[in-house]
Amino acid sequence: FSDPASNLGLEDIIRKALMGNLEERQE
Amino acid sequence: RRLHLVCPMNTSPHVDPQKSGHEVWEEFAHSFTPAVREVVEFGKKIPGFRDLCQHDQVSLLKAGTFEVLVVRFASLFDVKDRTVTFLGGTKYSVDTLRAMGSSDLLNSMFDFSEKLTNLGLSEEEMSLFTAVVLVSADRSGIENVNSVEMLQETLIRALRGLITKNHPNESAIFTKLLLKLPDLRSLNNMHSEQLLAFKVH
Repeated sequence: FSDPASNLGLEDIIRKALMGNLEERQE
Repeated sequence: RRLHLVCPMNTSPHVDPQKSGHEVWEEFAHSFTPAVREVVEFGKKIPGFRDLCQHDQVSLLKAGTFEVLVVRFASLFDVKDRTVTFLGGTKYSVDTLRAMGSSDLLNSMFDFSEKLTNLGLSEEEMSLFTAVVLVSADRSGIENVNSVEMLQETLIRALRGLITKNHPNESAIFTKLLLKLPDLRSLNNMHSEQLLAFKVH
């Protein structure tokens, strides 16, 4: 259980929440 | 035997025995997702955070979200009344939660919340401390350690400056705050063990 965040589905939530911001930066 | 999910990020500790493990987990995730999104929004607002590479932003948030939530939701733990308020708004006593099978983690959360609250930090101080909690260069999987370290040092300097300015006669507060960081790591580890136990169950 070395990556509890991934097990919780946290990574998916975090990536989606960050995404808009990251897309803005890429533009 | 009835199951309980003793985490205040859940709407209630009671688990519907008719629901499958997957359904229970989905409901729980639905409950804590808004709080996680708030942590991400908080991270985005930290000056310099968005300049870190995407991989490191995700790594810091993955590793630090629990600790940020512990700081942000310390007020859910009423040390005086020994109650915990769940996201559904209902308060449960420690004894009730203990009967539901809560672990030592709960007591440790109370201890942490009490010590943090007793420092009497302002909203601005708490916010800067939370930023220091999130931006830790020693999290696993960080690619550009130097960049994270530089941001971490900037935030720690800013926190020290703010605490010194606001509490000129209480120089120990800054040290006490920094000592909260290993406490949070310890809580994080205990929490991971609890998650494992729940998932296995």
